[in-house]
Amino acid sequence: TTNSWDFIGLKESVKRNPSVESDVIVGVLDSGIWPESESFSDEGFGPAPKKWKGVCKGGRNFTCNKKLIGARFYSLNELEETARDTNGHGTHTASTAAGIDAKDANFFGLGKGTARGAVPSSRIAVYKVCSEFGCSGVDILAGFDDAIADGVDLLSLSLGGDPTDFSQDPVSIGSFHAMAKGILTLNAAGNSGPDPGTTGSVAPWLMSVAATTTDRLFVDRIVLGNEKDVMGFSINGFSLNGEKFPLVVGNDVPGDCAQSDSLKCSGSCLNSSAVEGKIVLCELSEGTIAARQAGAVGSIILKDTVSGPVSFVVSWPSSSVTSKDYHRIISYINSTKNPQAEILKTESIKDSDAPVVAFFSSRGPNTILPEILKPDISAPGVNILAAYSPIASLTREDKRHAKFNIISGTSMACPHVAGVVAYVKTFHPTWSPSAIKSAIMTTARPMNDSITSQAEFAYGSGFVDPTNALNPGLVYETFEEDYIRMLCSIGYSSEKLRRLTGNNNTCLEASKKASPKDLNYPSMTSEVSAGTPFTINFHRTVTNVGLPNSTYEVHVFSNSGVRINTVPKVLSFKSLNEKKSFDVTVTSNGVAANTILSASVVWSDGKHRVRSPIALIAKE
Amino acid sequence: GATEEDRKVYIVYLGSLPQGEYSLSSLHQNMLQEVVDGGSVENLMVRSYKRSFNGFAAKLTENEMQKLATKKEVVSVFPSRTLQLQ
Repeated sequence: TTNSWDFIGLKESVKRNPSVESDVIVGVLDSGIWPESESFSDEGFGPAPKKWKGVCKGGRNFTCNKKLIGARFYSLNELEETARDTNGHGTHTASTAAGIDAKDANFFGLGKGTARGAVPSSRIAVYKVCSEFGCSGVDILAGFDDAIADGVDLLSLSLGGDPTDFSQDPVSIGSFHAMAKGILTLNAAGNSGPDPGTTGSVAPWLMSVAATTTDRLFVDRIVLGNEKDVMGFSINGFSLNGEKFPLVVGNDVPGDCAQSDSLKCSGSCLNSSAVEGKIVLCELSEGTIAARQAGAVGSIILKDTVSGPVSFVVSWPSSSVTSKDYHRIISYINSTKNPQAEILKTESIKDSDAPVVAFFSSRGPNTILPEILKPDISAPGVNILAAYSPIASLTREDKRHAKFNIISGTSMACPHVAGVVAYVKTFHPTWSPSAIKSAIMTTARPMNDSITSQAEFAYGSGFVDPTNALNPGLVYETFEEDYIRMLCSIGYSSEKLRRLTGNNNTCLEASKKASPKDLNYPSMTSEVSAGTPFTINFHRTVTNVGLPNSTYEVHVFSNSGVRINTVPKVLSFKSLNEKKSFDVTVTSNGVAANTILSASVVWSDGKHRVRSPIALIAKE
Repeated sequence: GATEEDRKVYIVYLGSLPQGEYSLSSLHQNMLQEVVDGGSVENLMVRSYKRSFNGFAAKLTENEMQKLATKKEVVSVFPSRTLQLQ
């Protein structure tokens, strides 16, 4: 990407461990890859790491290289016979996580810079599990089955669906076996926000990623005939060359169709002779297409105000405006006999509000396991410029092609955290998946959710901070047996668990009585009953990965009116890898239904800050 | 009396790989054969998972799916959902 890694803090000059980095294999389960993209050039690369057990089976005319070391494709319907990316999505995500530097990357002149991944020296293995029809569960499991056996170090899955029980969800099943082999799976939280309980990425052994804005905001200004500016949002590489055009409202120039439709400029409901050579103001996004088909020179579209500054690629002069600005333009039209406007070419400006959670990013609480906070972490997922498949259409409507594209989604956020996991792994190759996940979560930058007020249920532990994640001080570790105990506590039978793990695991009585909230997770969450006093206890154990001789003191932050007590308040370590346990008790006299109580526990030795968020939601 | 149209793709999840030497493809074929009334199951088998975990995907009727779900070696049987790029 040309901007987001700088915004995250992973600058080009950041310290690296290149020899270890070249041994890291990033597995990507997606829509395939465009192997000829300059982001995947292998100039200067040595042979594939010795641990690599995979193959290059990308189909006809598909060649791997020393950067892109593996490719496989799957197709339930046997329609796809290549790992080549015809969609663009897989090329975008793979290059975001692990692409090499691609100079002068831009999208029709916009977002110009060097597009780069987090770990340019790492290797990529691609598993094409998605086609134009979506990503079938059969193929996703096949991708996991191969990727784990091939020897990837981590897996990035920018795909998902509705929340589903772990035993019936291919992503939960595949990522469980990956975790058991020391492979951390990164998964997009989903794009079904901002309603609560929408994230489908729910398993505690994977890391789910929410999407945020970056400080680069794409704006597309409109200059009215009275020379007043209106701020619009779209990714529009077209210029009207300083010329203003007559402005008309779509519902004032209906075509041969029902009046109610013409209000929204939908379908063919525009009078071609009345809009030709003019800029049309429309209430629905379809208006962009309707106005273009009717012969207009441009369009201005009303955009939902809660959606925030997400811009979409448009294939002609078109901008989107908020409701307030839409009505400003209507007022201007009503105030003059000859309303005119010019739509300028998109420019980028600094967004000092960033990072803000994207409106579309799926939210918690976790509907399958409410005692585990999801999503886990936030990363850039709005207007990300990265490599694209040159044969893919830019959007469903825009049939142009480009080597780079600017797109948005939790799909774009997921490979950012995959890149950070790979980066941390280059410095700590022996750390467990849970240790790396904990390092990233406890060092994340705190965020605010001013748009939807869903706090941690929107952004998880906060905004990813790769350089901080290298030195977390303490980590919350969780291993297969801990997840087994947790599954016992939610009713999985001993027989089922024996099958799942292949071990003689039985559910001890103690495990059956335990609560899943006591899984040693780096965040803490629970549902509480609304309107009644409550006391919630969380038990946690931390492992010292900082300084051998260190003393950590606890600090509690809360603006929720709850009382939080931690026992003990000091943790003293004498050696590395030493473990210490503590309990956190949250008490309250009761809160109204649907209230979100947000707090955090921070352990600090003066050098490290180990932050765990606490998020409670009051239910009827 | 189920027709080909009644068959849907289900994933039969069997958990972790068994210890020792096994031909998992044969094991999966046999399990499928046990629930399908007569005929070859070759065309019904969609995929075997045998490198990192144990399971298979097959075209099953509702009745065959129910029979498989009651087998003690089965962790879960569920329809293959289609997920979306995000």
